[in-house]
Amino acid sequence: SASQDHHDEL
Amino acid sequence: MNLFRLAGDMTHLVSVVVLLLKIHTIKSCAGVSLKTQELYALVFAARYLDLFVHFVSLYNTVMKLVFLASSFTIVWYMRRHKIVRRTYDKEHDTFRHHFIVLPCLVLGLLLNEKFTFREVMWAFSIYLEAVAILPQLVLLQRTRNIDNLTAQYVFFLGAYRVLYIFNWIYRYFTEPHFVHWISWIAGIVQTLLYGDFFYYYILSWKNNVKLELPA
Repeated sequence: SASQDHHDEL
Repeated sequence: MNLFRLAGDMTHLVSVVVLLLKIHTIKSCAGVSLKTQELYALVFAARYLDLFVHFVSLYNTVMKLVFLASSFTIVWYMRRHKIVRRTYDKEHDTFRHHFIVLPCLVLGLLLNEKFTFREVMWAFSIYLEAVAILPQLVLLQRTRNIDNLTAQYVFFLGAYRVLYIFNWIYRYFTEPHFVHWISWIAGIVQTLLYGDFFYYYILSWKNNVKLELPA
């Protein structure tokens, strides 16, 4: 999913 | 989102709020390293480039804005505010932080998850955050009477990273292929840098004496 290759942590 | 990560984010938030309140209320930044604050502002600027292009959640966006606003506000207070700037311990805050920005940038270029501008900037921000506390720890060693709020600021800043390590352990065991070597290694290095501060902070708290870091 898109969020997979993005950093979801601050 | 797991409890460790939420607790970590809240602890991180508390640390910047404590510092901002201290500076805003008593109009003093004595014992606070401007260099560490500038490094943190740079960390957030480099890490949150995707703030408006990639929406993760309302929480994520709000927290990014809070961290960006608070870190730049603190730098502004320490550089520009006519009263606060006079309380800045300039002659003791001498850590050459430029010497850590460049190696972190080079490391970001060499070790990243994808060789794109945003990913290189993200890796750079992770490495930079790991060492951003150094000027502050050096200043604390040179500051005779460390005031409680500054010590609490550093303590919460270290505690948030400890909680993030628990968050990574939790996510590793609950999410398939959740592997982020860059964050993990940098996060562990960052936490280790707080090691002796934690030791002396807890000791001073237990013995109820003023915090003193050996030079």
